[in-house]
Amino acid sequence: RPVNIPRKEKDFQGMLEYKKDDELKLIKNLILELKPRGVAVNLIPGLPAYILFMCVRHADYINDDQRVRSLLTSTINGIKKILKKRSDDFETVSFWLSNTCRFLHCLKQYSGEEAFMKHNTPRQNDHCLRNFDLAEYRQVISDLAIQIYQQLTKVMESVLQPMIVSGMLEHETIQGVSGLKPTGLRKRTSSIADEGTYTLDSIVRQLNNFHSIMCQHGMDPELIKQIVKQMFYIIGSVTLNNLLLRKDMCSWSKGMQIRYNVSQLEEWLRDKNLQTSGAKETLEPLIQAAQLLQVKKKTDEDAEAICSMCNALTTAQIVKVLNLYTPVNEFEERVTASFIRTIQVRLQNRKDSPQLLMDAKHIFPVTFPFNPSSLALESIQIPGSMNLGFLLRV
Amino acid sequence: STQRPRPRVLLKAPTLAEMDEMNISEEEESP
Repeated sequence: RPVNIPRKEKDFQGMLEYKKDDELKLIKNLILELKPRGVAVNLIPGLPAYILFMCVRHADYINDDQRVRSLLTSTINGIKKILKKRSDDFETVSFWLSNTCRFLHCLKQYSGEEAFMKHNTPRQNDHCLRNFDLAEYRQVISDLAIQIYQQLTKVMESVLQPMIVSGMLEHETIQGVSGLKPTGLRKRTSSIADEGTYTLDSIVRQLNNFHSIMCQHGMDPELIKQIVKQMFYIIGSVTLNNLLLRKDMCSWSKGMQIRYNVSQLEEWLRDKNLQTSGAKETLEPLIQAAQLLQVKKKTDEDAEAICSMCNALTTAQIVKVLNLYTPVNEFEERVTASFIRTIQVRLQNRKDSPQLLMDAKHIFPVTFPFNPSSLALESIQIPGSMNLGFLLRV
Repeated sequence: STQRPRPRVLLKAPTLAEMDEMNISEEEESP
């Protein structure tokens, strides 16, 4: 019976040895049956990725190419399987996106390629793979990460979708504006705040929830920025598309409410230090539509100002908003047909898309900038709760 | 510490789509 002699951390080489027959159990316990919530809160972010990589390192160390191949294939298939099973669970998808990226970063950081070794400690350089070049597998794992990113976008969209029209357009929070209704249009909802109605606060709370989950999972900051940009694009495009289809949303007071809501979203970005994410820029068409609702629309000078202001809107969108515009009181006037014609003439040289609605399903291309970790592999300990007692620290 | 030479043996990998196909056929084979 082996005697359990406690070893010092420096004696470990940052590898995990496992029996070939235990590979299935490893995938089952580490990927298929792991609960992201418990792990995310209690353990090192990216721990599953580090564990998998330390197993790869051992297979590489013993120069067993079949074992490396088999482990990488089982890992990829295991991740795909759990994402199919919990396809609409944001926590699971976020968790495996973070871990897949961390695994990819490990494969680069310890590849032995100089470009990826710049920030390594001497000890980390000692831990580089010895026998195999896994560049082709890195490509497969990068493709897998892209798939997971697209899945995450779909999950976010399905959660946000029911909140957007209600929270960004219908619900009114600005005092003194809510009483003003476009003439001839009746309020769609009762004057008593409807229970279960989504407000801007619901959207902000949801953004906080997404953001905090991603942070708990140790998602790369650059990746969080891309995801937030995608979330804002969904909010902006769905809001604008609904505005373009609803006369009751095209009034001066709605313009004011939208601008207030957008300012709250911008404040959220500042609060999370995400101003450089490009998220705000995705709201530009919506911001301009809201401004269009509020500016004067009468003289040639007004037309010129509108044409130079609305560079993120297509001609079709500008014309549609002007056509739908509905005065809220006797001090405002409907936009005249001749004013709209003036705008059309001024914009006829623009080579923009004739499309009225934005593509709310558009997904921006994602990148995974290399983000090496300072964590020392030899210091990693596996908690008993993960049921991985069959892995031997080497 | 000395820098190790770049690993020499390139492990060829199937694409993600090929892995999908292999996985499906394995699942079909298993009872």
